[in-house]
Amino acid sequence: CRERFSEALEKVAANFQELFRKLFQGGDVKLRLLEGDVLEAGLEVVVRPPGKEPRILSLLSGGEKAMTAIALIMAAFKASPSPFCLLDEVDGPLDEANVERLNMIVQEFAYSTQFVLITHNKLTMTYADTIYGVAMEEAGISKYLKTDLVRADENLAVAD
Amino acid sequence: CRERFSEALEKVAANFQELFRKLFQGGDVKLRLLEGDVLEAGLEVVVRPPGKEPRILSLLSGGEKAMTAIALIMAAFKASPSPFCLLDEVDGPLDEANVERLNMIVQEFAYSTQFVLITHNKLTMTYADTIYGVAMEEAGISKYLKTDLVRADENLAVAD
Amino acid sequence: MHLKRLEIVGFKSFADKTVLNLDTGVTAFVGPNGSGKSNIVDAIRWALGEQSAKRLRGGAMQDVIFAGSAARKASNFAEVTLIMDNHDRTLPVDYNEVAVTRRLFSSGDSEYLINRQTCRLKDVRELFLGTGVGGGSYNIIEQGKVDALLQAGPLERRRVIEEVA
Amino acid sequence: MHLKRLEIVGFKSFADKTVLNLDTGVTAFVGPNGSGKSNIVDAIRWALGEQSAKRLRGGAMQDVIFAGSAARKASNFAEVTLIMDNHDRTLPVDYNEVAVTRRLFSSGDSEYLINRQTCRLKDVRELFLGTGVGGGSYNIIEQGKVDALLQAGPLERRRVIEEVA
Ligand SMILES: Nc1ncnc2c1ncn2[C@@H]1O[C@H](COP(=O)(O)OP(=O)(O)OP(=O)(O)O)[C@@H](O)[C@H]1O
Ligand SMILES: Nc1ncnc2c1ncn2[C@@H]1O[C@H](COP(=O)(O)OP(=O)(O)OP(=O)(O)O)[C@@H](O)[C@H]1O
Ligand SMILES: [Mg+2]
Ligand SMILES: [Mg+2]
Repeated sequence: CRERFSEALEKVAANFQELFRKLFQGGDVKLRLLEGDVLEAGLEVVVRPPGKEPRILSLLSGGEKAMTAIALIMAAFKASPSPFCLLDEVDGPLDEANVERLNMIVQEFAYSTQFVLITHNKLTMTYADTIYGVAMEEAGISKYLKTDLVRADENLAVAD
Repeated sequence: CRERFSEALEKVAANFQELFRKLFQGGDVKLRLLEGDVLEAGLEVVVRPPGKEPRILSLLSGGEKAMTAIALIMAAFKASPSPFCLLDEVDGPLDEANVERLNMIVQEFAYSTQFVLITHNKLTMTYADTIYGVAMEEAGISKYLKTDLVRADENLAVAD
Repeated sequence: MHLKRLEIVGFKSFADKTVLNLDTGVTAFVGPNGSGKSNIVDAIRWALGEQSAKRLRGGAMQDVIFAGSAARKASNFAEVTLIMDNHDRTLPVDYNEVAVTRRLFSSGDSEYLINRQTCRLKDVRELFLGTGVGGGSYNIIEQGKVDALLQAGPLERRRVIEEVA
Repeated sequence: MHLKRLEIVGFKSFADKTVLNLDTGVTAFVGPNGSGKSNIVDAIRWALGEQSAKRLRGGAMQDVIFAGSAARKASNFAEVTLIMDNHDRTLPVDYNEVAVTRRLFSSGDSEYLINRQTCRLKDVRELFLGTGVGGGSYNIIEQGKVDALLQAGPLERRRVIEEVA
């Protein structure tokens, strides 16, 4: 058990650093075991965005925290792929460049994992293979319809 | 003291209903005192989006919660104007139609309150009187420059 | 394995029977605020055995049953079925398709079914064990909680590695 | 009354002296993730007397002092000045402009000043009493906390009415 945990930690930590660098285009992130027994000790995350000093997590910006969390989730997927992944408005706090990078990473993993994304971001919609519009034509009752980008654009503007 | 509290509550509750209806284009919201002494009892909020049944707050969607909270803040402003108001990415969870309505309300209050908005939303930027771009040309050091919509668009795409 | 089809009836704002066919690759759900997008995520988590009403944004578990609208009466049950494509036999059963169903009646009775046969929650959990789906896994990120994994304490973060191990 | 000018030096990522002139009406701050937009909000809240390091997203209050970058050393103090236009005499002092300054040295010493005269935190609080600014008021909504007012318990919500009363 100890061995398996240490091995998994090493793999995820290495993936975390690789994916963090991809998403931030540089910088470093460490995933370290705190003092104590391997089977009980907690994990510490130390982040250094490119060109900055290492920071405690809480001082990071909203977008930096979201991108770091996405790097960690994808690092775990890389170590042990999951059949599907649901992301509900994770692109909300991101600027345009980071929305682009998030979608590039999702595309990279989409060959081994099925992704379902909920989004209001038009850029993210352009990356999807399939788009479903969810609306309440009858008040209070949800329905959906398969749609494409052009109609999704209109839908969003009209449906309200 | 009791009288002033009850009077303030009545005013804010009435404003809350009015602003909620404006933001949701219908529906109802109640701001009620729970059982007990006026000076100690808590406040309950019951929300009914248009065409739906009244719901407990936690069942509302991300966007519905944000719009309800904005209606409450503006209701308090209407009862007792504040000289300035800072809103940090409150338009994040909103769809395009709700971003529009939020900005309409901000415009309405902008004659008596100074607003500072932090946003990634291009629609919100079109409503601002002044736009400042904040960037780190030197890594880790924040600077700002006054900019206009066209340059803000380029800045966002380029600055990263 | 992938999620091939989702059948929802009486769950939150999906009052009428709704069938969603999903492909592999990337699927996006878009739509106005309050239209029911996050309710789809809740439906999937519920069918996989979620036990906390609070994590489904409700007070009691009955809050997942369609509670009526201005024009409709409340439903008396909620039902969600996940149909997984199992050609690659990720799930340890010898079927090309595996359907996992959860039902809750307004009376409080609840049922779980695998391929239309009644079973226990424990059986659903065992079915997905080790696949990275279900339970406390990090493959479903709820709205507004993308950084919850980071903000959680050092011990919570261990769970990510334990899942992988 | 409105916020006319903001002067920041050594506060978080604003290492160099930065002067921001603000107009009435609506001002938008835009820019990439991590560029320092929310740090401006923190600077304003800090100058108004915020006492919780945690609400400024730090561990200790010294975390607001510029901690260095790849190419620069850390600063030894942070200073923020808010210059309010007071022609309408909203603030109970007989000046057209009121400057409120807060300073923190890496040694831990801190100072408050009103119009460049040293004062106590209590004086800053009294200056803004009843104006709807400063303290626990709802006129500053931090990132990701727009619905915090609603989610707070019933007793927390009372504060909104008490501010108004
Ligand atoms: N049991 C229920 N019966 C009927 N409607 C319900 C029930 N539970 C939740 N709802 C409704 O579902 C709506 C919320 O849906 P959901 O959270 O999926 O919205 P969303 O599409 O994710 O919106 P957003 O873009 O704002 O996040 C609410 O308006 C709520 O009233
Ligand atoms: N004391 C400090 N010294 C130097 N830099 C600091 C200090 N405190 C915070 N920072 C830096 O400030 C940055 C965060 O800035 P801020 O939260 O204002 O970003 P933002 O522009 O709001 O971004 P977003 O759009 O993602 O919300 C972080 O990268 C952090 O490292
Ligand atoms: Mg949602
Ligand atoms: Mg920010």
